[in-house]
Amino acid sequence: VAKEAEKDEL
Amino acid sequence: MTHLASICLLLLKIHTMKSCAGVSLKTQELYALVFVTRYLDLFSNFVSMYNTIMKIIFLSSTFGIIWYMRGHKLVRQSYDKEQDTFRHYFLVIPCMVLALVIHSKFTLLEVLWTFSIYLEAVAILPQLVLLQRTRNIDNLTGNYIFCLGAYRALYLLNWIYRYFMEKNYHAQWITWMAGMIQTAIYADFFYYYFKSWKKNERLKLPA
Repeated sequence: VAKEAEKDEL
Repeated sequence: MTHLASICLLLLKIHTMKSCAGVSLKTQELYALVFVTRYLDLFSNFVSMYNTIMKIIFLSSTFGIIWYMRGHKLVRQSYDKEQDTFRHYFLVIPCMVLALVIHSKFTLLEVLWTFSIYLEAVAILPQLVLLQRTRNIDNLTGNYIFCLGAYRALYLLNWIYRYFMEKNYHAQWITWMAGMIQTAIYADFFYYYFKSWKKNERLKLPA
């Protein structure tokens, strides 16, 4: 499973 | 910053000219929906002060613009209601369905966040349709749309940079794909924008 990207963008 | 610039340009136009001619209320309302569904984590996911402040700016400025276009006596009169005919649900429903099918985690917040990514990619369409119907596109409106398109194109460059330079950066295919589509939708506009700029002519889109 691909690791979820951190939601640090707008 | 380019996104912020686009909002400043739009507010500058509306505030100084007291006119929203050539501006699509449909696109503004879609953007409001994008920001509301994306920034539901405003209080639960603290990234940085910058991130939080920008979220608040994007949310409040979009609602401010909508208020101007719907509620302000003078601005309201300049709205091209008959030309701005794109239906919200044409975009909202397919994006909702797509978010329910393609997402990375089936939770309410994640599906709504994914929906906002998909909707952002196409939210400009009502504005582009209206632009094509507008004869006299003023400079501020043209530059506003240019900045709105440019910020996603700049994100593409940033994603490439982050992918190669950041250790803990993970692939985010949903955002990447949607971002590429979003930028591609502007390709035609960019072409005519640069063409008119080079020739020093007023921006005009072919019918």
